[in-house]
Amino acid sequence: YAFFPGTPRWPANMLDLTYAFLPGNSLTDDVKAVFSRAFVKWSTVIPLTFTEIDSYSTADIRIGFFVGDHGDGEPFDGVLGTLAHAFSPPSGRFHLDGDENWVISGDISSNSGSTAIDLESVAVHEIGHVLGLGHSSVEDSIMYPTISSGTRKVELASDDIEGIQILYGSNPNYNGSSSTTSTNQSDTNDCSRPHVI
Amino acid sequence: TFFLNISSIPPWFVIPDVTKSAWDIFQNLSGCHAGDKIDGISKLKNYFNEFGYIPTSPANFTDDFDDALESAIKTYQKNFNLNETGQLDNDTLQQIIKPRCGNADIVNGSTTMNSGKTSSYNTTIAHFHTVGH
Repeated sequence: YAFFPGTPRWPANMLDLTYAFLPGNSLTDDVKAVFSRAFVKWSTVIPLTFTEIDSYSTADIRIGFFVGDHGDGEPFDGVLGTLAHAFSPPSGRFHLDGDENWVISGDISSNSGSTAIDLESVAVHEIGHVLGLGHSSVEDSIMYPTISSGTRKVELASDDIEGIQILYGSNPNYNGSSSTTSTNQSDTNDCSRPHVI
Repeated sequence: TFFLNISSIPPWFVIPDVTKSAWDIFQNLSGCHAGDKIDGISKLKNYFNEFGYIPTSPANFTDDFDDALESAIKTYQKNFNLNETGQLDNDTLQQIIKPRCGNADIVNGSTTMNSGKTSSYNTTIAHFHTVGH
């Protein structure tokens, strides 16, 4: 796991975060449910909660699909290439490429030759950035930078869990199990926060 | 475009090469190494600049396979658990053209992916033993 330089995280007095979708995207409930499931992956292991609200302008986390240059200096590039990006805490900006062919449910592995991308896989990854994780070299981890079309990866690896729990601690109800195992990959950037094993 | 599930995708979406990623042009650079000058290398430098592997961004990158590009490739190979050859071998190119997150791997010259770790740290881990209790 890795953190952004300076190890930014959401402040300790903001454990209950809100999120909202860009109104102009007019997303269906099915699409919104994908993000809800993605947030649950993280809230299961840390003591943060995520609640959808209607007000995009006041939400802590603002989710939007954009095409090409959308004003943040990081333009999207059409089908495939870069799929999404998100900013470190406490920015809350979470952008996805509106040109992609997003699949929102079911097994996607039978379609590896297409340009289809599993939305939940990307959502879980980007939420990791929103919470303060950088990219990891552990291939099984959610925070690995690449994902092939026709691939679904939505379960946090032990590498992801260890990293995010250094930032926020453990959810008291988390039983410590994870679906995949991986090796702890890294130290932090000049971070005085102790590593607890 | 949103598809409820895989079976709702029209057949023409599964035909290869209907829509190609802009990064597929890097396939033409297979086997390139230091000292080469080939069309398209400047775009590859832009790619590595975008993700933090080449820190400086001149107005226009050249098509020269220079030391900066070789260093960037080695760092990239280390981060993605590939053989550190500094050359554009097939495994490296196949990794480069995969769809990915737009966030940089190296931010302000700093990373804690593989390339940001010291050898002493890895050595310590490699020889650290635990016993179940």
